[in-house]
Amino acid sequence: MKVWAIANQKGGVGKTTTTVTLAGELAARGYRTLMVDMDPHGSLTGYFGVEADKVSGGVFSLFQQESPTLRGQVIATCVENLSFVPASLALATVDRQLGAREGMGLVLARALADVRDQFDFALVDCPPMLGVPMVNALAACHRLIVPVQTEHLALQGLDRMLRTMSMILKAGKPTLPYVIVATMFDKRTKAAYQALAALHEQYGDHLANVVIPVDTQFREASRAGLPLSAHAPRTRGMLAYRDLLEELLNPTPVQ
Amino acid sequence: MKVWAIANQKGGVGKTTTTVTLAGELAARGYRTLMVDMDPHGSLTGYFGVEADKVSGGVFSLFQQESPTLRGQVIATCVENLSFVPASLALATVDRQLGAREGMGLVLARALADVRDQFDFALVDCPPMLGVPMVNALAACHRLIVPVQTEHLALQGLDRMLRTMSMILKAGKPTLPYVIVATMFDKRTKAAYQALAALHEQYGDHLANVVIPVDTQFREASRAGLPLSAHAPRTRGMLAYRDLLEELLNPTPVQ
Ligand SMILES: Nc1ncnc2c1ncn2[C@@H]1O[C@H](COP(=O)(O)OP(=O)(O)OP(=O)(O)O)[C@@H](O)[C@H]1O
Ligand SMILES: Nc1ncnc2c1ncn2[C@@H]1O[C@H](COP(=O)(O)OP(=O)(O)OP(=O)(O)O)[C@@H](O)[C@H]1O
Ligand SMILES: [Mg+2]
Ligand SMILES: [Mg+2]
Repeated sequence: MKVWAIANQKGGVGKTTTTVTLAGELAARGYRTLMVDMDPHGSLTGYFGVEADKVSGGVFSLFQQESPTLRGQVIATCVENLSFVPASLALATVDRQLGAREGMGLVLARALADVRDQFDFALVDCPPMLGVPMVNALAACHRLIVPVQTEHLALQGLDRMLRTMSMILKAGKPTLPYVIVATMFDKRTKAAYQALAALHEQYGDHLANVVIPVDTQFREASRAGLPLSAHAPRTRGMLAYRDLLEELLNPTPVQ
Repeated sequence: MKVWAIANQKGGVGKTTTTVTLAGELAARGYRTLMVDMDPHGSLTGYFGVEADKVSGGVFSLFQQESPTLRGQVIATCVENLSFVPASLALATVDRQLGAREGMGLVLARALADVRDQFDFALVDCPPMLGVPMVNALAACHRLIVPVQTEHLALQGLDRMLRTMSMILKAGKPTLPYVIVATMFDKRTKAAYQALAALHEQYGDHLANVVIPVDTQFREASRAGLPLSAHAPRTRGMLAYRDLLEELLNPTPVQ
């Protein structure tokens, strides 16, 4: 089983959208795909019609068990080969209550190891905060996907965040392969092209060749509670994520 | 001094943009205005050209002092009557390190009381996370402003979050007057009108009459490091925030 984490401390850059769209496409291609919602706000959980405040177990329960297990926590979606582990409100308390305890960064990695025969891919959606839930996702994943909006302010925090992320990981891993994905690209504004050029100059091969365009169908898909591949398979946003998936399945050495 | 907090656990809804734009307009009208950046990602700090990883004091230092004071932490901007207290990376550790300690929710309130003669308004920009920094902002403010995108998924988590916020506060205050502001309204999509109608039905008088439209000038202003009132005072986004400010300065009883 391959584990991908989708993270960025900046809010509203398309983390949940990227997780759901890539997972939907993997499932449509026949891969058994698990999504994990590590965000206490529960956007991914809500996308599939479950209210985060009605979830009693979910991801949070992993932090309460001696040996964390996902058994009994996986919810099937109406899409074949696609299921998810929901978030709950209590995830917002993990840092305050458990943050200082030993080994709290490896809970998700241990739980995912337990189900590695049942799934081909696990995609982990992160909250917009450098805390215990995100650290767990970074420690558990084989590759990190960082959606970034193509605008000036979003680039400022990116470099700093990537340094902080590798600092968090240093204790655990040599380096974590990461790929930056430019999202919500609006080809009508000059600033978007300037930001894209700056991203390419600074990150080179870590920047995905594919750019995700602005597409109102993403919001329509989320209203319908369906991944874009099931809701509007021919729209430009979906075609871009399909190309991105090709790139991710056949990476260049750096990524 | 009036204190307004701008918060929403959902990311990328326009919290920082709302803080900077309202503060810029207050300053343009001659009010001495202080912005406080409680987000460890430091978007507001970066907007005004300061790197959050180069900040040694800032908001985080309040959590380390016996009697928290903002003296020496306030940075002037190039706009008259407008200054700010920067965020630093260390804010991301507050929950893990200090969250369980008594009185950690009142640090900002005590520090702002210290400078209440120097400013007419203090606007506090919150991170997209229910944690100690946001709790401090809620405890210190007289009014809560909640920017919300006019799309279906953003409405799902709103009700739950408002309930959680008032639970956090119950121990401290009777109720906190809040106003919901619909942002990034795209008049070309039917879904936006449906979401706005749903907001009005569910929240009635708590919903601001003014709706903030999509406007590419916000990104241009952030590139220039200037509030919109200084960068493009006649653009439709600015006119909407001016109307919003009128509404906030002359509230209806519920808000
Ligand atoms: N390429 C796109 N074009 C248009 N809209 C998009 C695109 N990608 C995402 N969106 C919309 O932008 C909003 C924010 O996206 P999303 O919730 O996925 O971001 P996020 O990074 O997960 O946010 P958070 O920080 O709250 O977790 C949603 O309304 C989504 O439908
Ligand atoms: N009305 C608007 N029209 C167009 N773009 C907007 C509008 N309001 C905000 N934006 C843009 O949307 C992006 C997100 O806004 P902003 O950073 O203010 O959100 P936020 O809620 O503070 O995000 P975070 O959750 O990361 O703190 C920015 O690029 C900003 O310039
Ligand atoms: Mg999300
Ligand atoms: Mg912000």
